[in-house]
Amino acid sequence: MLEARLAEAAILKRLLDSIKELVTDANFECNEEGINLQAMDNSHVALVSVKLSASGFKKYRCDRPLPLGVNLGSFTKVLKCAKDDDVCIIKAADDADILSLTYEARNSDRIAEYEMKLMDIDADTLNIPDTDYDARVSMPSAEFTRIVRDLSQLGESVRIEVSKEGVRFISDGEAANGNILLRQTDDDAPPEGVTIEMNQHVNLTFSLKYLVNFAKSSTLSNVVQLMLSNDVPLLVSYDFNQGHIRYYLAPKIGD
Amino acid sequence: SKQQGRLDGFFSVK
Repeated sequence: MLEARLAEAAILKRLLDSIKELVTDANFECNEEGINLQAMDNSHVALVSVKLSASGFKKYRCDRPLPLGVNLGSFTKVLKCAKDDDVCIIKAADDADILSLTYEARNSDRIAEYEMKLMDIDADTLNIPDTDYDARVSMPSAEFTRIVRDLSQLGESVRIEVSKEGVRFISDGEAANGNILLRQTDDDAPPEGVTIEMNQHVNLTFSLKYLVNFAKSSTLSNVVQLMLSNDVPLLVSYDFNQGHIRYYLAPKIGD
Repeated sequence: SKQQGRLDGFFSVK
């Protein structure tokens, strides 16, 4: 069985907001180390990977590995019934087809109980190889959100170029183009500053639609890391106290 | 213009 007590429902609410438009149904894989989710979008262009560590919960018990197949739309609706600062307890019995959620109000005696149907989801688990990326950029997550939202007004794609100069985001739309250069901030470390590590010049093009979607995770962390190597998927990573959310995005190819 | 690539091929099924 699973019993997990989360100090604030906000974390789960924000996580669901970060993935619900990318993936419809997914397994939350629970084991004694915590809860993991890995899912690819229908078009096999993006993959999201979430980890919530057992140590991030006020109380956590999972006797044996338990996949909780969830419709993310339904889960989002049930979580909307929780206030951000409610304590959130999720429970599931072994082989059960129901997930129960309890929201305990912080400053009153209100206790709300909800149940959600679980589903069998037959999804392959993918092996994500460890990659030595050619470039690693760390920046304020709000800055990344602004850049991808701004450029998505102009065109469908962004070219990300990492060089000695810094990291440049370039959009070349039909009617307008734009580019934003971020230089490494020498006097300011993350979360406020920008750090750039580069072994090799990187030049890759990505769909802005996906990046705008990923940027929703800025509610979970003040810092985002972009990991890039030529011709391999981009890794966009947000770390927070209880775990992380990582997105992989296949680059656009050819001319 | 560039075509959208896919993740298949980068990640193997466990």
